[in-house]
Amino acid sequence: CTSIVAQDTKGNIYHGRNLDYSFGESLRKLIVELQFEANGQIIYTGTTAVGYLGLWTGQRPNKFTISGNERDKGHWWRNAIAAFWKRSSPVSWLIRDTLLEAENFEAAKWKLAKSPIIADVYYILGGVNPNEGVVITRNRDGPVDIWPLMTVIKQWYRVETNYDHWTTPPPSCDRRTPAIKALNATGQDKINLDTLFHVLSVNRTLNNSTIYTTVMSAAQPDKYRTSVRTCNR
Amino acid sequence: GDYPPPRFALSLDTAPEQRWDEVLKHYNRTELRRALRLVMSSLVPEWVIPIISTIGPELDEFFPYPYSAELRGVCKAIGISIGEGILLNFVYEATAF
Repeated sequence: CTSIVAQDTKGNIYHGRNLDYSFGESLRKLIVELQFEANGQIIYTGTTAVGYLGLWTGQRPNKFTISGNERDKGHWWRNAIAAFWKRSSPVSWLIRDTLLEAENFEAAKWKLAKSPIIADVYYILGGVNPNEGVVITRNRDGPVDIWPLMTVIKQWYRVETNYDHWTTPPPSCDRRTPAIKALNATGQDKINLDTLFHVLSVNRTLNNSTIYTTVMSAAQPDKYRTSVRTCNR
Repeated sequence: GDYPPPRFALSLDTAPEQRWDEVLKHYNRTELRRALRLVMSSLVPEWVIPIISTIGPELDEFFPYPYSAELRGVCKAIGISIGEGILLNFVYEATAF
């Protein structure tokens, strides 16, 4: 997977993601966008596969956006213990709970960072105000690292794939470098949902395992857009 | 080419056991079962499913509301066992290591 959170020169926050997985032929047919509603109002929106209750991509309108990327660490039996003994949350259920319960970016950030979960993961969060963008590297018990946007030092985007950001991804699976090159070529003054979609469509960042691309901006909730990708590279 | 997926409303005011029915009615259940079982069989040995299914009666004990109820409703609507439903929904946790 690849997730990007970025801020333009006016302080608008944009968030996009590619979800990469196996079983493309079967899985693409099952992808849906869901509007979770109560009292006739949209409480949150998300993208998932039919039959899968959790969300890996979602938006709370006018509050924040979330995506989750796989982080491979540890042992399967530790995940099993976390699931059945500690009763920790599946990582995609925590995204749903956060979309439902958190009232703002800060509340969402700490809920995603601190709630016990079954398996390691990267949570990427975007808000509605300048500098409200962060990558949270998680283990089962809490945050390993919190990596926010820092526009005062020209760090106007964050790219997270499936490797800790302080390490170098293996060349055979490097989706980070092409995304960074594309973001730098785009520039902060030109970044928006359309250009972000193009960044997520560059070769290797978009790849044969990409199931869907979503671009979203919590401040413009109607612009939430998912594309099921079939013209992969 | 690329295409937008269908968009559906899912009412949180509806009982969790029934809230996915509106979405699932748009899908052929036989094809859905086949697709989901294809994914599952590639990830999990078949003998695991009956073992996980023993959790079924204790679902509320292991999984929080409303997910336990949603899971029960989705499994019933699609026509898969609780064990299959649990494995599908824990596919990340079962493979991320």
